[in-house]
Amino acid sequence: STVICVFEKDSILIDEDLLANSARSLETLVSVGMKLGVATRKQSEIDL
Amino acid sequence: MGHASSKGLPDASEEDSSRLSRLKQKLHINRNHHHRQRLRRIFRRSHGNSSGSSGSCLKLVSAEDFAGIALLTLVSAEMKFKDKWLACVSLGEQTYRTEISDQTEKPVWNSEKKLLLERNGPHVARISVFETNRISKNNIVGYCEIDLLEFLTQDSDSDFEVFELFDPSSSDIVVGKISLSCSVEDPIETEKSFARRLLSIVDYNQDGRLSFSEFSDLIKAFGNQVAANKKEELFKAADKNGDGFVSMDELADLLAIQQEKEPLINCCPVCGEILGVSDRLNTVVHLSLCFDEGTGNEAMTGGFLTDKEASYGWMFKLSEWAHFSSYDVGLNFGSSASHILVFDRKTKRLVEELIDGKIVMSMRALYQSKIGLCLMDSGAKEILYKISEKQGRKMNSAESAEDIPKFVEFFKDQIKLDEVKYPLEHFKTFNDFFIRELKPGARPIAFIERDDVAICAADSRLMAFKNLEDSLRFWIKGRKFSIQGLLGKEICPSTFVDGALIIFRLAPQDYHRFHFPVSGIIDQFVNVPGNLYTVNPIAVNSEYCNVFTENKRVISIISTAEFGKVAFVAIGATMVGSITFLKKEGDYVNKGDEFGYFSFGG
Repeated sequence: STVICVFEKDSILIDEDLLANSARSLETLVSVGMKLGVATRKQSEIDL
Repeated sequence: MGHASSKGLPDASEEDSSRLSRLKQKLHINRNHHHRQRLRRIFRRSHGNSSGSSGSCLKLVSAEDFAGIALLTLVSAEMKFKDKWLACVSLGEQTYRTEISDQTEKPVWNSEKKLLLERNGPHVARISVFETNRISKNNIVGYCEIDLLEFLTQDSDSDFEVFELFDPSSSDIVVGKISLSCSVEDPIETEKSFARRLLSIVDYNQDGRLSFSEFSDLIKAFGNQVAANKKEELFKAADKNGDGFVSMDELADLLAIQQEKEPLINCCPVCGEILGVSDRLNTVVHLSLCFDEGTGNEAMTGGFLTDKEASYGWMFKLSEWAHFSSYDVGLNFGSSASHILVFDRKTKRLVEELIDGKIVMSMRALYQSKIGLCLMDSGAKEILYKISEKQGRKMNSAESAEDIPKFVEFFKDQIKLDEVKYPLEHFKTFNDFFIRELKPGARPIAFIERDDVAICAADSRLMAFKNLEDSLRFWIKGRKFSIQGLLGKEICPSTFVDGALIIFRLAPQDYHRFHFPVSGIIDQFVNVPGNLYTVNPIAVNSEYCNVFTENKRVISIISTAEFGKVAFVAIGATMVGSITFLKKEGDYVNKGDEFGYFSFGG
């Protein structure tokens, strides 16, 4: 089984490590609650 | 026994060639030594004494240990009234059936089936003809029994024979006639067709030849450690013309020659059965039949009505979930094991997820080949659904709870029992355990106070893409994939077109509850019925299969202040097709809250 989440265009800045692995066609093992990304609307205010 | 009442006449112009062909076909079953010598001479004259695979077939197999593939064709029947007819052939424990004919007195099926004939195995085929117009069930009208070994050794010039059909309640009453033909497949053709099938399965780019890496996968799947260790050497030996690839003929030659001196194939890549090292013909026969099973190449279908039947074929091995019933995955890994590489975000290391080689082979055969596509069109979708429903019933039974300790032991490195909310005794069925809850705090939520930070929705293997184009470039190869296709017509896709796409794939051992990745209000749920293909990367990476847009799924839309709308798509898969939600439309939810779970069922 699989869950797919679709976000509106330009609404999320996905964590770079997840994107980098995916761009190598490599899945990343994750757990519930791990950070996925940040809303772009508040990106300028956020320093994580 | 059946009574041949008339004979068909061959076309005069084809008589010579068809006689020679029949003689060759009967080569392996004739019990008369002198006659066999004569046949051997005919065979030599027509084929020469060439090297390679044809040469190796001059070695005769004695009738005592005969094993061969008989091609039985149910051609047509003449009945005494009009109906829609189907015919069944049973041999030993196997039963196959034709399609249903038109409404007629003279049904025509032309249905073929390859059957294994062994000297000490069953060889009397029972053929039954059913009328199908009854609403409640099919009704047997006539039957006959035919000794196939006897039939094949008869000296006949005809391509088919006609047998009387008897009333099942009285064998004195003839209710019709049936025409059928039966021939033994030429062993050379058996070997070639086997090589062709093998090649098509590992020939991932479908260029009709094997690269070294494709060849390596094949050798690994044979389960022979010795061969796996010297695959470079074998590849060079096979690649006779030195072009860096192994063609179908080169592969057939390698298998024929190598299997004689040092067998390559120790176990069947489809069913995993250990094969006798000294009996080459039986090996090829076994593999040919096993690879044919359920491919849709044959006109007659087996139906897979029972567990036993299903487990014989590769139908049951179409997903990594298959071992919930057998627990055989991983136990015989050896050189047949394959793996999927995954990057563990927590340990920042690459880890290998082992998956049984024969399952990889079967899944590739089904999801990444044109043969598989035909299979899907010929009823495999329904079978996947039935298997899943049946598995659901089984996993909801009290007896299934007995499997929990075995399952935990099997995945002992990956299931942390100290995280599970209740002790094992609490779970009354396997499904109960499968949808186990975790203790509070077992999954810390990142930046819990910040709703502008999204989190992972499931314990899973994740792929993330900024947009559809990237997802198609790096991962989803199904030709029909689109955001519109994924979300369906009911949900306005324009909001999501070109949006980011996150895929969470759950494996059998994972915690199977999914959580909210964002905080907001649930706007709506939309059920989309569909198939239950596997969601394994092998299927997702196949251009022939569109698992995400064709599988059964439920789409929910969450309205958030920080991300706008987020579509959450829960997709069922083979075996695990049941999707349950713990929230309803209009609920306000916090990121990290439980949203629902997947469980066994259709």
